Amino acid sequence: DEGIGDRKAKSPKVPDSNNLSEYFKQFLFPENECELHDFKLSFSQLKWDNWIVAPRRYNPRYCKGDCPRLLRHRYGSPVHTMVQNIIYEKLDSSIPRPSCVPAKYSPLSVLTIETDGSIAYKEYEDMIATRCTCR
Amino acid sequence: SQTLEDEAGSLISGEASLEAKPQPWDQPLDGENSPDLLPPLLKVLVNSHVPGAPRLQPDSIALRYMKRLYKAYATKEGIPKSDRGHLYNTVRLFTPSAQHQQSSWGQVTGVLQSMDLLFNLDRIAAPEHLLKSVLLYSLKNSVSFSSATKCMCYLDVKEPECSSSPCFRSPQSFTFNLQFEFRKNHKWIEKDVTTLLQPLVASNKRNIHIAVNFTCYKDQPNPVQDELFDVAILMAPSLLVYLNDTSAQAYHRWDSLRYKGSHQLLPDQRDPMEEELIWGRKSSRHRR
Repeated sequence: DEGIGDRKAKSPKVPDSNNLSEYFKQFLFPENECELHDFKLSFSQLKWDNWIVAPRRYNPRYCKGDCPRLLRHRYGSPVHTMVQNIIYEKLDSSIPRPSCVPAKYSPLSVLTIETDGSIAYKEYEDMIATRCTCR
Repeated sequence: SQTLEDEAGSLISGEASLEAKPQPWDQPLDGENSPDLLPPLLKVLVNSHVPGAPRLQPDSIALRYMKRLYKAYATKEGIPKSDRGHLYNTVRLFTPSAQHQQSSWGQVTGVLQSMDLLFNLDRIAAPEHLLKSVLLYSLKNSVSFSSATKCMCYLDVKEPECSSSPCFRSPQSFTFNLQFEFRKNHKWIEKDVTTLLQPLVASNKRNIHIAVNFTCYKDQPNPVQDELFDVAILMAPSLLVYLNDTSAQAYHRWDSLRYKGSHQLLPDQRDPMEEELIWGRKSSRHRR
């Protein structure tokens, strides 16, 4: 930087060190980045509590948010996702950007009353989203 | 949820623009052999168009037992606890649809009691394979025995007499006797009847007739307790079946264990194909 014009005018305003991560975040990750959100529902809201005895509350969770442009290291996204992003940005914006979707699930145990009055305990696969990804 | 149900309804009636190929929900939903492709929760969405199917109320004591089982098997959020080593992902409790019982009371031998129970197991779906089944006796809280009380129980499990024309097969009946003890403060007594039920459920018999005769006697006769004792064992047993649901939407603990790395599995739990592969590789290495 020696002797190159007025130092102040040239160099970008660099924030003081304590909110450096905030400063960089604006370049790398969108404000509302793709991540997991809670949605707690009780089966009585769906009028299913006459046959689902347990659990009382069920949180299936969901994925929401924008997919950042540099996907690879953060979401384990395949290279195709970056290609789709480039197509959207450089070639044809009618092609959708990568979407924020669940990548992993966990099972749910349900206790139900059957129509014949018998009682069933069952474990269902893929009922709670546990991780998000961009695809 | 209204729009959601409408959408589900239009999907079912085929109004929505779907590809030509038949969709899973085109199958008859309630047919006995219909592949259970729709997760039961979605099925409720579909069926909620028709006025909710009437539901018989379960036995309150049975419901209390199943809630206790649920707490033992799942967390408050409903996540199956991973510390369970067995492979069943479904437990069904049936109360007898018809029962006839009579008991006589002998001063010397205690109570002799016989019950005729009919269980309808239609809710056991085709992909559900029986792993274990028990007769579940519940004792009233008020009863507590000063001494261990022994019972000899004779079970007769048969297919109900066939109602149609001459039976092609004489009704199968298995008799075996059980010895069990009512102990102090026991609320539930479970007796394993897997060997009896397995052949019937495997051959798709869904109406099971169980005749139970048991005699209970106590170490020292004590008139005061007799009426308590008599009441205690009048409760008709429920039938508990532990099943492995092999359908796609059921949770297969076995799969998740395997994903965690087959080396953690006990040798006998490993997939036989995998076993062969491993041994095959080792033996070829030795030969080399």
